[in-house]
Amino acid sequence: LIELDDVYRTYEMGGEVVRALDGVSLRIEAGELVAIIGQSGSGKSTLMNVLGCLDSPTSGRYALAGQDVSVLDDEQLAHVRNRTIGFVFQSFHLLPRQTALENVALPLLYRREGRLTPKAREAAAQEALGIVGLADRALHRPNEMSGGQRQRVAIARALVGKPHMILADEPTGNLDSKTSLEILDLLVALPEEQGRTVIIVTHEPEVAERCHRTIRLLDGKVVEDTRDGTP
Amino acid sequence: LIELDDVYRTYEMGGEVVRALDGVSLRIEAGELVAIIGQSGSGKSTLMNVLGCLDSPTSGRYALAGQDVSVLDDEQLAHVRNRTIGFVFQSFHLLPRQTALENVALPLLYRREGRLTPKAREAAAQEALGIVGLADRALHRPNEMSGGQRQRVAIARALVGKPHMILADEPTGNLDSKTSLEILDLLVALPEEQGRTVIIVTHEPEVAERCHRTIRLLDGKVVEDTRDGTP
Ligand SMILES: Nc1ncnc2c1ncn2[C@@H]1O[C@H](COP(=O)(O)OP(=O)(O)OP(=O)(O)O)[C@@H](O)[C@H]1O
Ligand SMILES: Nc1ncnc2c1ncn2[C@@H]1O[C@H](COP(=O)(O)OP(=O)(O)OP(=O)(O)O)[C@@H](O)[C@H]1O
Ligand SMILES: [Mg+2]
Ligand SMILES: [Mg+2]
Repeated sequence: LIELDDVYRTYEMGGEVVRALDGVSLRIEAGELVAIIGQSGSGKSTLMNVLGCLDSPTSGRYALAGQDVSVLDDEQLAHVRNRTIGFVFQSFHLLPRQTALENVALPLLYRREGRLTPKAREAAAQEALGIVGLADRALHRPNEMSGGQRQRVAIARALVGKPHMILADEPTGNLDSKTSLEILDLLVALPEEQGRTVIIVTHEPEVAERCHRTIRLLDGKVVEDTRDGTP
Repeated sequence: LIELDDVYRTYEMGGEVVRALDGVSLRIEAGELVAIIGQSGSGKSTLMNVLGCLDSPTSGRYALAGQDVSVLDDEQLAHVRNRTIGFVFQSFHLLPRQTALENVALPLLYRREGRLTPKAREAAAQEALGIVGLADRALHRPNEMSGGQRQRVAIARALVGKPHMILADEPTGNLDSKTSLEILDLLVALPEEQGRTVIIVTHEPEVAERCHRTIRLLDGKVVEDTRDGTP
């Protein structure tokens, strides 16, 4: 499903070059459950942004379902992001003036083909909120919620359109252990029960342990790639 | 140092009342190292905002160093916040168009008495960035940094003015275990080595274990208050 071929992502900052991704090659099959781990600043979010078609490599190739993503135009990319990928951002990126319900329904609103009616969108959003334990916060805006509640709204939004691939960047960073476990159970079930691909950036070993495969980044490179403890 | 007396913080949302703090009474002495734990939505950030003089209780009393905070005017409150309290926010609240160095120097810029020269402010900010491992990111803006780097800038900013009291709302939520440990070592040393009061909201048991005292919130109430495991 995913093929990264010698991908670089660099930034130039006043004469200095920051190598956020420094030659990454990876293959991830459909239905895999993968944890991405590594130190702060090692390139995890940058990798997720490339995988999620939110950022393009400085060099190297990214093929998604066999298609080279760099030949897609903006409209096609937006379509891929909307239909195929559900993204939980490390900093949530919720719309501050919209309610939780409106935020969660957003991916459905952006659809062109097979678009649901407003009533059906609202029902799907309410259901997604229920799954993350926020049914009673549907009409709250982000600044009327706790940090962990906002994080769960971001998770519900990523799930509502039932995308094939879920990219979750530190989805339990603001959650207590009990809520964390509930969210994790839900994410881990998606490959098993629905064949969807789930990639989770995490710095918590307990989260990585529940994934089939763990990829470790350091200074923009893959330094470890193990399946259940075996390289 | 801190005395909360039957503090309530409620919100009215279209006919429904949300009790973020539902009758909290607490005493925290100067120099204590306290962990605040509890489920997502249990009231931890609300408690921190009240302690940090960023929010006032709906009812009840908050006395800081013997002084009832509700009788202070806006200018006096701003002075208390600037001089006495260093706050690490759960969502960082960095200024997006300023560099890490400028963000960290901000509390020093706001001082009236005993104000440092621009050169001295810059040196203090650079030192604080060094302490959190970000000396080489001083000129980066928040969107040119990773999530964990932004979190550390927020921590450096809380420490730069050497305030008596540090309120850290989930300071290691976006950090890998190694960086987390370094930040924790640094926070835990402040009461021991400098007699400062440190209150850390955390959902990670390993962080709570390093504090002398743990206060657990549930539905806006204190349900547990133990010192090294003893109530
Ligand atoms: N402005 C507001 N209006 C209405 N309800 C609010 C508002 N701010 C917070 N709340 C509610 O108050 C409760 C406590 O929020 P708080 O942010 O203190 O929780 P928390 O313990 O910090 O949670 P987390 O671990 O998720 O960060 C939550 O249920 C939240 O939805
Ligand atoms: N726009 C940018 N300009 C310059 N450098 C950048 C930019 N964005 C990211 N970086 C740098 O790229 C590196 C990788 O960043 P990235 O956000 O991928 O790290 P991360 O592994 O997600 O870290 P964390 O665990 O702290 O979230 C970091 O050192 C960061 O400072
Ligand atoms: Mg990141
Ligand atoms: Mg909070």
